[in-house]
Amino acid sequence: SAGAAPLCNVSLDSDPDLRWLPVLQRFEPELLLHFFTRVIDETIPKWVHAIIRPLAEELEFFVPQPFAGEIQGMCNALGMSVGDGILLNLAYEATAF
Amino acid sequence: CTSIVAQDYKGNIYHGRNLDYDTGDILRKITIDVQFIKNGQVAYKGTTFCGYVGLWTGQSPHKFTVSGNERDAGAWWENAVAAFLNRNYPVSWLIRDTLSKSEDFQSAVFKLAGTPIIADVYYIVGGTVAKEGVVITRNREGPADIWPLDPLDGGWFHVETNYDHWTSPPPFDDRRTPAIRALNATGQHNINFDTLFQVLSVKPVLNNYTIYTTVMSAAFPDKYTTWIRTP
Repeated sequence: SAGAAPLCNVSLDSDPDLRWLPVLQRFEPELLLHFFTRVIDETIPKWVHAIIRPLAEELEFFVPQPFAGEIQGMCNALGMSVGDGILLNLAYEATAF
Repeated sequence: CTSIVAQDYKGNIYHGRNLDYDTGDILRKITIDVQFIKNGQVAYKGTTFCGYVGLWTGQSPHKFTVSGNERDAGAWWENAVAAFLNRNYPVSWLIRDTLSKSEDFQSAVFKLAGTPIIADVYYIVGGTVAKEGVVITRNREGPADIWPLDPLDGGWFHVETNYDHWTSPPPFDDRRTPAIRALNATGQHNINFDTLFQVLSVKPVLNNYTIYTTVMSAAFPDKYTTWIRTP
């Protein structure tokens, strides 16, 4: 069976840290946090998580814009650590580690 | 994952993909199509998961379409070095950056083929006119192979799963052969959005790990459709 994916708009004219907030508002914040924690736990080895998380906190050092601002904005809105937000967004690369 | 780029007998280019991944029970609930709006216009469109700013599937209207498939990523320490010392791009961010900045199919292929990335991947790109279809096999530093459509010599479609196209997939994970069989049964005269979706719905091309199926064609941007698949 198949169902159509919901359609969302993201305005590139908004600041990066604000542009995803209308998308986040379509989901329950607690549910998203629960999902994100599970994805990180199930896809990223714990030793990688322990090493990468503090490094990922140094957001501006290695993450280009607008990605840094977008991730920062979503983490702020959800009360989530920026390190975990970066890790979530590097799930493919982190799995490769 | 399975990506297909195909050209019909009129020269129209169709591009479809299944995204397969673990944790499907979560990802199916947060899969979204996103229109990125600039100055009131759709600059580009893609499919992602809420919270994930990169794109593994996307379309720049009237220019090109892109999908990314996992490739065996090599030694972990090489990826780590690429990530933290060389500051290479994550693979899904390069797709989004390409959708944002590339002006046509050719410049998109150059950018996707040549920009240093953190981990190996396959990029599949479709354009708007005949022959504009390609599978790019990527190493971290550049292209390992570029495989264009060859419709004049029978190559009216390419199927890319998660293995180099010049090798045989392992028997325990051969989604390529059933997809090729289904495309040949469909035929170049009958390929369209609906039949491409049907090909992507043949088992094991569609499998328990499939999160979503997207069909798209850059020349017909309004037809971009994503279906969340339930096993």
